[in-house]
Amino acid sequence: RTYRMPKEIRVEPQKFAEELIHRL
Amino acid sequence: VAKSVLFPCKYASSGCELTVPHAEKAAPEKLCKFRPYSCPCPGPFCRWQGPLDAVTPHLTHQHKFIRTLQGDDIFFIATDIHLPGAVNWVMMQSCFGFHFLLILKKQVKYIGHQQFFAIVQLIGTRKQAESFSYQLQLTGCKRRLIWEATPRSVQEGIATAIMNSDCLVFDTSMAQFFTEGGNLVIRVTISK
Repeated sequence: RTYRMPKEIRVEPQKFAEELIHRL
Repeated sequence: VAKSVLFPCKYASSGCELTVPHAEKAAPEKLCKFRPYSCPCPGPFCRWQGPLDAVTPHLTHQHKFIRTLQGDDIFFIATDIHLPGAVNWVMMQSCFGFHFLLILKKQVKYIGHQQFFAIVQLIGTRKQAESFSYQLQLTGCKRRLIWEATPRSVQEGIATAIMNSDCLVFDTSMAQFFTEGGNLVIRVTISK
């Protein structure tokens, strides 16, 4: 049985304004 | 009179056929599969609600940054891990005929202490989620960190899991053992 390397995916960061909302 | 009459579930108009005495309505309504689902995308902006089968199309079309990868064993590469503040990395993994939402969240739980939380959610009911398990694995130089659990259902959300640390949790100092070139690689394996 041949080993197949798992596929990979690059996931970019999503920066939300949660911090700002917490500060308000 | 109310005690002797059977009442329809609150979500009868969406297709639920359950009828129960008034006093027993609350519990099944909480778990009703016809109950509208909220958008599981992390972030405070989306107020979308809809049926379960519309959740994946909603994520794909309205949250275009969420990409999907097929396969039960994948590498999730979170880029720019050092970005300050509250940050999310989100993607979908498709396998066994289901979609899973993978979330890596960086947030400040205690003042001055940033933590990462990684969790897998099934886009399905709680009952469907029970038949799966997932493993998250971080590998660094002679170090390995593994978390194994049952996926949450999007019905439940992840807020409680994060509050109770019922997910993979690590702080920024531990993250550095597994980070290379600003990227954190998480191997995600889902099994049935």
